Amino acid sequence: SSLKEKHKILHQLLQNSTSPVDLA
Amino acid sequence: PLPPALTPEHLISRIMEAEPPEIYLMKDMNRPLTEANVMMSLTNLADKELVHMISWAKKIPGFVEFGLLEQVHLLECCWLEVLMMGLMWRSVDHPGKLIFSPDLSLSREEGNCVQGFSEIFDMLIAATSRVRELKLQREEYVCLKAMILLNSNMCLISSEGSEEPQSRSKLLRLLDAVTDALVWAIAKSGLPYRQQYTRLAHLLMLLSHVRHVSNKGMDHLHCMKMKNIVPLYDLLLEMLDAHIMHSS
Repeated sequence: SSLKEKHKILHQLLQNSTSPVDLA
Repeated sequence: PLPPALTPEHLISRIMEAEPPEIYLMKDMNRPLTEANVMMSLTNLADKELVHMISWAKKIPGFVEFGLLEQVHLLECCWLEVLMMGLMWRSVDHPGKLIFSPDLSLSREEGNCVQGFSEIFDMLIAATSRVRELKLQREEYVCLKAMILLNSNMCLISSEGSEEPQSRSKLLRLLDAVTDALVWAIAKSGLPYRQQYTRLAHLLMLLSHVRHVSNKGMDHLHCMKMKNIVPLYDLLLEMLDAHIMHSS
């Protein structure tokens, strides 16, 4: 869980299918 | 992790489709060119590019078959190399300049306003000259970038006692497939056989320069952050911190 906390955005981007255009 | 029917040609076409779009800074480059302004623009751009990089990695055939932890490690290890490879590719037709985005290019003199940047700038310009000299083709470029991603933590993960013993062999198989694709791309040029394998060696040797400049760049960015010259936000900060954590 601490790893997930440290890489919150990276995990989120790897796991979801949100278009980078929406996030950028 | 690859479907067995994926030929080198198909693999390249999938990797080409994964290419990120051109990213614009979307704001006037703050003038005058001060250290803070330049660094602010570059980190802003890098943060945007990173978001697209994650999406690019997920489209590389086989990448999403790795565990989440493995995916995180691979990206953490290679992100600045991938950014720099893209920078070199964009700058190849502009000797003496670095094209960070279509709306942000800097000459060596302009880059000098950032302390410690001239050495990195010169290394990037020299590596870009080598890319120009080799007349790197787009298909070769996309293969090299995928190889940077897949090879990024090869020497950091042990072949014994790995948490996921299958992971390393999967990674090696995928790397072999991308190597086959690169060999296929080189062969397409119609070069004599001997020149094909010397070209393969020259292209792969580029990667050691990219790793070297990336390490220099990572130290520089860390230094800028420590001196509070530029505030880092979001994904860029996360990726830099992860790298520093691994190094220490």
